[in-house]
Amino acid sequence: MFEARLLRGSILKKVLEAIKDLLTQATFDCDDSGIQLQAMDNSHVSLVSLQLRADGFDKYRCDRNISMGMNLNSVAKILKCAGDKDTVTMKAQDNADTVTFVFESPNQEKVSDYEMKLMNLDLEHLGIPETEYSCTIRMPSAEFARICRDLSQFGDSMVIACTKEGVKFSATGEIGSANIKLAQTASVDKEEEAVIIEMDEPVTLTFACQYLNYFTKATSLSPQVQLSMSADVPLVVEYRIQDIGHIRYYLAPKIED
Amino acid sequence: LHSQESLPVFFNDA
Repeated sequence: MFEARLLRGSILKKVLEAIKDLLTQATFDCDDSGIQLQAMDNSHVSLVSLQLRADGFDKYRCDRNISMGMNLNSVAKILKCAGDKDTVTMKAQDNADTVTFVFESPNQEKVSDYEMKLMNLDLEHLGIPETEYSCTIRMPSAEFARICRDLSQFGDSMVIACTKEGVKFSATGEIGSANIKLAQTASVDKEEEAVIIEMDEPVTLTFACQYLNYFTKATSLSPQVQLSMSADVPLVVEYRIQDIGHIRYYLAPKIED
Repeated sequence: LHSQESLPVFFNDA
């Protein structure tokens, strides 16, 4: 028996919004530590890694490890039926071919359940090595979303250059060029609003705007985002989900021909 | 000009 109950059901709604444009299907791997999902987009340029820890749920039971392959469009449709303040419970029997989502309104006066067929997915699973990154940038997630949106008007690619002075986002295209420089916040009153840079080596990398814009669908999950970069390796864009886990996106860089 | 790398170039199959 698998059962995971979350009073803050809107978290699951937001998680689906954060992955459904990038992934069409994915496997939710559940064990007694929690729920994990790892999947690449169709073109194998980016990867989503989601972790929701068991202790972040209001009730969590997983008697046997269970892998549930799901069509994410279908899951998103079902979760759209949940109210923002609803409690969401996911349930499945051992070896089941369906999963059930139960939504309860705060006053318990409305209870809905949706049963969905599971899929057998044979998806490639990548081993992501532990990496010490040369630069990590923490910044408000809404600011990052704004920068990605603004710069994608100028070109398909965005250059992210991190030095000890700050971080510069640039794009160039037919209409011209755009540069956005963020300096490290001098004094931090509210950590959520700060730009904090940790740098061992300066790094400049180029990424596809389209994927960065997909990643920013996670903005409502966290007030801050962390970008981790080293030369010639994928970028990591991490949104921490309060008290329960994180969603990380990996994006392969564009390399000069 | 830049060309897009693919992710499995960096990460091994688990």
